[in-house]
Amino acid sequence: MNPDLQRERQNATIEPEILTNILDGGAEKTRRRREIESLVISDPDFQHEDLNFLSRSERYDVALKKSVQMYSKLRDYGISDPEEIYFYKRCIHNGRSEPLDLHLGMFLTTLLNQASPTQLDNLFTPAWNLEIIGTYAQTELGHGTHIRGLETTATYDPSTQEFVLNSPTITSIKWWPGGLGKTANHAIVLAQLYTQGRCYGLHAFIVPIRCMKTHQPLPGVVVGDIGPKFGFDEVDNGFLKLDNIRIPRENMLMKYSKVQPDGTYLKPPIDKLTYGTMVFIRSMIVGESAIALAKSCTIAIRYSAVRHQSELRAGEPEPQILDYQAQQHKLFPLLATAYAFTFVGQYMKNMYNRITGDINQGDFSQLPELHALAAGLKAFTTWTVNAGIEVCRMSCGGHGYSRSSGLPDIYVTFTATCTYEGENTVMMLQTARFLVKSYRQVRDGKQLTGTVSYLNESHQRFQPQPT
Amino acid sequence: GSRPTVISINDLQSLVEAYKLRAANLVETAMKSLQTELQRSTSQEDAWNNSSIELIRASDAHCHYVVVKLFAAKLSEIGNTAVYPVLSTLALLYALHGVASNSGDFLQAGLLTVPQLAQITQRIKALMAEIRPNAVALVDAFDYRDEMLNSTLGRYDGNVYENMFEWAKRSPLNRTEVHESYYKHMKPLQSKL
Repeated sequence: MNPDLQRERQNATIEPEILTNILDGGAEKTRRRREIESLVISDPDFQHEDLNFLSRSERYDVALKKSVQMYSKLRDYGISDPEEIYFYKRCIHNGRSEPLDLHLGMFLTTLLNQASPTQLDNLFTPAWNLEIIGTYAQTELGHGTHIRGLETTATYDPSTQEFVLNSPTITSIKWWPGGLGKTANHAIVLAQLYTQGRCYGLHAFIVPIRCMKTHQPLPGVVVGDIGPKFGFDEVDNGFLKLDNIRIPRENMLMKYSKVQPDGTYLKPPIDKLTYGTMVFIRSMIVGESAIALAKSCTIAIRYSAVRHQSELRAGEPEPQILDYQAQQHKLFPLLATAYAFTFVGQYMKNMYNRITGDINQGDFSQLPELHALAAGLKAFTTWTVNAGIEVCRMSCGGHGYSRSSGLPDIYVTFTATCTYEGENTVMMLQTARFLVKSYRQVRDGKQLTGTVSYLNESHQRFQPQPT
Repeated sequence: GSRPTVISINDLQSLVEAYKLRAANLVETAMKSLQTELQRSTSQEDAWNNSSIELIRASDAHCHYVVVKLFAAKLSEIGNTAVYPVLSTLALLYALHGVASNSGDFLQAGLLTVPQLAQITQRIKALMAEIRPNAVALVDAFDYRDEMLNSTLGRYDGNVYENMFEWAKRSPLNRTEVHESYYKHMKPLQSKL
């Protein structure tokens, strides 16, 4: 053990284990998390060369092998709690994205949330068994966060009771979805629904894209990898162009909105439901922010305790970098932020579960606040952490530039959260929309609840008072 | 009569209150901008676009308030007497650093005086000195095993330089003492000299 670190630990006034329990949400959670970590770390199937030493193709190969192994081992170990599945996967891929990310995180989740009972019976088990390998195709080459601008069309043909899926322009080609390039054989495609000559907005369709035997792209489907990126080297983020592909009517996800055989459209109770999965992912990203910053702080602060440089008093040994106030001012506020965001992550997860429960009871009243808060906090935390990781990296001096520090990998993996699942500026404007709506409700005399209730108090405060 | 109260920089609840008023103030500012734009008979959409700077700042402030509020609320759940003061120090540092980084907002809202800014800087220094002895323990608490952290600089045992050297020796470029490209490109050039 490095003597500096040893002395730091001996001089500490707190026992890290107690804090670990608080951060995990309890001692049992800590025990179980470590148990799952050990399952991965001691498993030879998950050992491999440092990814920094491999080519892109080799990295994809390693990631796919681990994902396939993960699937069978999940069953072997009987890990079924969604949070534990999520954590097991995180350990295996060390926080990196992997080719089956969207299959697990979006495809299966969307089936559970939006498939009708019949569709669920037909699709879920094959998807769970990886016969159907899914992805979630929403973003297009020319269209990102503003999903109402998507151009892919799904036109209903009552004579054959089929939908015709089409990519009418270059900008409508689906672009970015993980696993789409080389891995998936089905995609949930978000498209503008046309029936009886009218557009009814975005709906989700299950579209076969590769043959389930040969894995070759199906006729009319143009699919492939979008090429190297800043990070995400293990993932085949892909493109998908559909040339008037016909799918049966039953392939439209119809738990809420429906199209009848004659083409009649039946409206869902609330149009925000197609956003449900996205709100889930944004709530999880808040937790991801905390993890990325906590890792970065761990690296930078431990190394600042080990690293000795410069001179504080002439002739004396070089002090630990961590004793310089300037270094503390870089790192300690970020350390505090890592704790803050960990607690916010816990809160968002609980809030999402609570309100999803309400929705299942038919109570949609808190969905707008959840939607707004998930969007705002996703932007707020990811922007803050994106900058924070870079501060941690630079505070390690030149060695922070080496891949061996781990900080470049954390950065290139994490920075994508500022633009995916909703570009941050757009997220902030979504939250603003909610704030403006709340403000106007106060002005009309309504008493607000939740995180915006302060607008009631401040409304009195900002009104001119008699003097 | 409607002037908001000024921050007490040692009281976390007072800071939560200040963040709330700052958020409210920025929402109010955004609303005024929208109204001003609309009075110029701009369309709703243009008014919205021409106010987006204020709107984003209002959202940012709202989120910041929620984070500070939740951190303060978390403290009330901490029963351990050794951990509570350390987490309280972190929470205070987070809140004060946020005020210092966004001091313009707090000054404009009348929540902060200029002399207080200097006090806050001194208070942040004191808090950092309080945290310093526990800095390593606080990151140890995140409990990342070396295999999960995947960093030579952040190894638990701190044997950084030995392991950086070992890692470098495994670089693909070092598989041979002389890389093939030397024979392919450099040698031919040198043989012509």
